[in-house]
Amino acid sequence: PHLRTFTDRFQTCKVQGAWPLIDNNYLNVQVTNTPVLPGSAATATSKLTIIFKNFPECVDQKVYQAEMDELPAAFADGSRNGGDQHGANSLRITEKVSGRHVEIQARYIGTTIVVRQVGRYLTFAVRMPEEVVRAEEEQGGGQGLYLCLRGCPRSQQIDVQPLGGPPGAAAGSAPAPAAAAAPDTFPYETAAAKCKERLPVEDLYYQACVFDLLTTGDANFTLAAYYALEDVKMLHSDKDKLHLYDRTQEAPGRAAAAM
Amino acid sequence: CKILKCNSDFWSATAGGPSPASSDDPAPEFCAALRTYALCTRRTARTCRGDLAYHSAVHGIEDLMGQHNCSREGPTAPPRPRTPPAPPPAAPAGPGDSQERADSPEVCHYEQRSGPRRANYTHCGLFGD
Repeated sequence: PHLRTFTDRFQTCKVQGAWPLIDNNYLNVQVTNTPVLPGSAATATSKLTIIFKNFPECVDQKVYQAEMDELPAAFADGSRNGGDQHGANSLRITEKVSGRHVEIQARYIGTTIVVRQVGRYLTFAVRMPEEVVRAEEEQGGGQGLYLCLRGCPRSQQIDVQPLGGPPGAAAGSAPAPAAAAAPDTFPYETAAAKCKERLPVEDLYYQACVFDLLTTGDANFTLAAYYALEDVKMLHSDKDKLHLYDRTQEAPGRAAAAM
Repeated sequence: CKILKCNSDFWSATAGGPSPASSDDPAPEFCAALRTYALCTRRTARTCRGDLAYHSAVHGIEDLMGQHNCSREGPTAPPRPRTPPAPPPAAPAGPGDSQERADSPEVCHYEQRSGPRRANYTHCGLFGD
């Protein structure tokens, strides 16, 4: 999947299997990614588990779990709020589009999470105060080794060249490592045209869209990139940083240090 | 700054029994609660710098430890028991839901709790293949 970290770094990663997206004193988010095509390095998110940890006086521990073709509008215990404590409604799930789009407001930690199913796969977006992001560091316990903070490990990053033109053209090249296994993908020009319809700005979301179409031939990924950008527009606090143009590939650790 | 949470945890931990009357006979449970309170304040030290409630708590802990002859080293209090579930509401909004509560405590509103300084928000997203 494509990852935009808390420090606005943008990477395309393999991260097959279960990985932590967020892990701090208040919240644990884990994703499971599966190959989109047999033998492909490219994976997409097929399962998402969010644990809101117990917060005294406000919410009980709550678990939210979504899988392919099952995007519930409730926590695992069937409730839609934070339980029985006095501030239970500071945690709430809202269904925006049945089975397709839910929003979780965790007001007690100033956090908003958006989960969507687009096509077969899931997308995730979060808005969180820096203080909450750093909560693990303050407690001095964890290592902060999670994707939203540190990005993907170098070994898990897919080297996507700038997609400035068709495969083999001087301006860019196809995402060779992942595209090799795709049997029925679009020609570059068709993929670019489809992405341009939804994503007129040729930023990294547009490039991610082209990459996904070239890799899988699944047009639903156009919508995944489009909604990911829509979520950024809703959740990002700096409106000047909505569009990103430079991909990040660097050793893990620098991203967190930059914060 | 989460000093109010430290305060409320301490008061919850010590409300069930009287504090020791004399410094000659320190109550182990009270001292353990104090050590937990001190640990909690140390964890919030960075974000609470300059906060009056925080500095009051730090001084208060020092005083109480001295008054009750508590050692700084030793066991801390066990985790606070969870709030027992309330009786089910008459007309729940959904399965397992609680009734609407318009008067959530301030501690459950991050922006109110963080006070006048404006929080900086960050974003993370994952999508596509």
